[in-house]
Amino acid sequence: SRMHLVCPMSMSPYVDPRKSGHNIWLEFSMSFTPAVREVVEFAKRIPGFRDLSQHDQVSLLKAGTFEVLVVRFASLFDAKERTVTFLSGRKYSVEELRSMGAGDLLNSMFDFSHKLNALNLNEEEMSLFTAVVLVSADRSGIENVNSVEALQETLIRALRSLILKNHPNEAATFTKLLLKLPDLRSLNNMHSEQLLAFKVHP
Amino acid sequence: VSDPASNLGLEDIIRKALMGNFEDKTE
Repeated sequence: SRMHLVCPMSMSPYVDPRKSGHNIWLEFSMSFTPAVREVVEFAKRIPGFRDLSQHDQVSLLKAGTFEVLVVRFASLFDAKERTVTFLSGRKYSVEELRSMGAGDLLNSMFDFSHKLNALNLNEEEMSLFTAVVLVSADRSGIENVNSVEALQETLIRALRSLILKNHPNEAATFTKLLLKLPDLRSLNNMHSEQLLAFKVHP
Repeated sequence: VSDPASNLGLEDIIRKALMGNFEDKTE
């Protein structure tokens, strides 16, 4: 039976059924591993992040990488055309992906992408928002919660001033951005385990 | 390249990238 890896970080959702699970993961890791590394490099550039303890840096990244990847790859989901662009650059329709077994995550990603893209953030705003997303990730593994909270407050204040400066007539933009955080958390809670654990379905 | 069937894979990648001594055999 045909196997599918319905994740836009792959070249294609179709996987060669003759390949072993491990080889399929190996191929997938060629794009997933650099994507995770990029999240780490991004985190390193967040002012104050490196001042956290190494343990807390790792904890935040473990908890927040999925959410940062969702924000980063939101642009692959075209809500108007109802297509997803895979790494090869080819677009696949929602119907095609559903026929391969894509389910709630696909719907949630379209919904999230549509709302985020509607805010028309520029690169600087998106970058600062992504930083807020990372430091707002689950804190159950954090040792020094106060320092993470202080960093989160600083970044949220910075995001607020940037949005109010750039979007003076759209006061709701900042509120809508903060409301994305629980959306990302529920996406994370519902779907990250399967993706981050790389369960390849035979 | 660590075993994909567990979250250890993600933590492994994060630690190496964070500590800056990432030896990426896949490249």
